[in-house]
Amino acid sequence: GTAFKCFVHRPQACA
Amino acid sequence: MAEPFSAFMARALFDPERGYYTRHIRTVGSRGDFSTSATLSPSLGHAIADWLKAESHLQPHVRHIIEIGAGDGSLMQTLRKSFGWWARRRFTFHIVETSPVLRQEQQKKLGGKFTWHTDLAAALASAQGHAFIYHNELLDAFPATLVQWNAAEQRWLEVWVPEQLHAHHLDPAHYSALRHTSFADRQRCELHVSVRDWLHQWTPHWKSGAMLTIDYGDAFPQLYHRRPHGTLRAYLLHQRLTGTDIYANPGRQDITADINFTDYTAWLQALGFAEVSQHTLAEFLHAH
Repeated sequence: GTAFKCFVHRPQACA
Repeated sequence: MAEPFSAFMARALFDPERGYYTRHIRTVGSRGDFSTSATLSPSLGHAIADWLKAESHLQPHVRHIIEIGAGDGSLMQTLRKSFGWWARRRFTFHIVETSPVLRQEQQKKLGGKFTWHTDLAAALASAQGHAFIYHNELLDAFPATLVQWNAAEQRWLEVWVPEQLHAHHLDPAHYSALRHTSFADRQRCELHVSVRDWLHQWTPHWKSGAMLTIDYGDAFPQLYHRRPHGTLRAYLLHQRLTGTDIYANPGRQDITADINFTDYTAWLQALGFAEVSQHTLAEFLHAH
């Protein structure tokens, strides 16, 4: 549902 | 003057003379406009510090930390304090802030151990492209493009202020709502065209690190479940306003829309950035 969410992204080379 | 809703929202929040964020925001005391998760509890600052330590183990060459849109500065203050002396010396701390009022507030609170920038590309340049980035309740203040579904004609129209409907010029390939054709008549959705444009501006300068995004929203189309008028709302002295009341006090009130996380992650993916985790705020706080 609608809520505060936390996403982590990294540049592809570091993922 | 008639203008697209996104232009109205941009002026209401960021006009250099009269914008809510540029001029009128209050950050201090009980009359302050800030009552975000960051200012209510120090636990978010501790959790982000813990996340940064974990990321730093994976990428020890990254020595810069950037907060975008630091509000009254309390999140960055808690975070830096919760590091030990070793981590404090290891990292250079940057704040990206477009609001002169908030920047002054942050400088008063945080002192000289930070570097301020007016845009993220400049902050990344000073970090040679290697940085850990985080932002809390940043994206929801980006000007939203407002569209409305016309079921009879099976097409989306853009909402202008004062309220008029116009043809839009957006590519449905980039916006999940524009590809959705089963809403009821007059369903409204917000498209963060401004967020997508912003990602295109700065991501070419980002080489390594990790980015933590904290914001309010949902995946599409769940985001609009039982919300025929969309998610747009304004806050005037903690009072919630919707509908045409959103247009009533430009510069005096905060305006915000939920984030469509389906689009946000797809845009980052297309630019070469992989999603490595997704949690609710409660799960993130528990994990760190």
